[in-house]
Amino acid sequence: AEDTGLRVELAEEDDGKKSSIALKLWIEDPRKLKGKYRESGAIEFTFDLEKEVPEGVAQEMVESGLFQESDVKAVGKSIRDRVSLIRWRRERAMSAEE
Amino acid sequence: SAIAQVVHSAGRRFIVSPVPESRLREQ
Repeated sequence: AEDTGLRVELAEEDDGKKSSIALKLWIEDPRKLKGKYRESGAIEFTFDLEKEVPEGVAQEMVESGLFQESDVKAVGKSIRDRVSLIRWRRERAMSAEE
Repeated sequence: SAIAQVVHSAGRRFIVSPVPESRLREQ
């Protein structure tokens, strides 16, 4: 995978049922963050698997002043990659149950 | 300044955590 210096992990155990899940975005290069957030290393947030799109959350982070507009695509992609993996794991678990 | 900040955006909360000390030492 291309190295964006951003990594999204689950911030809680996935029970496979809830549509809203806690995620944590790790920022390897703090220079990606804006102003007063430069000393930060991670952003925790909830993501609704049914109602939300990763790019929308990335845009909210930019609008909240966390990231530069130029990083919106990289942030969105990092969230999308993790969300795809969560969905894939859930689908696989469901088909195993059947 | 090792305190998490909470940023609110349209009903969502972003919890911004500081860099762990172990990582600060590496930099």
